[in-house]
Amino acid sequence: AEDTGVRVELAEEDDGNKSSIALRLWVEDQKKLKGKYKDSGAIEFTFDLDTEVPETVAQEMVDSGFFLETDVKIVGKSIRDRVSLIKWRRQRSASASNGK
Amino acid sequence: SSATLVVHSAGRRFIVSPVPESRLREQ
Repeated sequence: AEDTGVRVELAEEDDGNKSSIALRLWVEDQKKLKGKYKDSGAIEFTFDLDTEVPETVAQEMVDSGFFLETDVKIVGKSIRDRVSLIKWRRQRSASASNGK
Repeated sequence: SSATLVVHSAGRRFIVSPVPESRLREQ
């Protein structure tokens, strides 16, 4: 995935079944963002792979004061990239199981 | 550890905690 300066990782091991997963997000390289986030920490939240949209969570982070509106797209993209990877991994392991 | 809970009006819960030093990239 593209290096957005915002790191998103699983906050728990993915069991491959639950649609709701815990993610952790933090600013890894603030130079890639327009706002200054020197003192921000890691933000942990749950995300539903089936029903939720990454950009909505990014907007809620803006609303909550974690990010500036100007960076909402890059935060949304960072979440979207990680969510896509998680879904891809799940599909791959599902097709591997079916192939047996 | 010092974690802070922030609840968005839509109901989502954000738990904020310090990023471990080991996870921060060299600037």
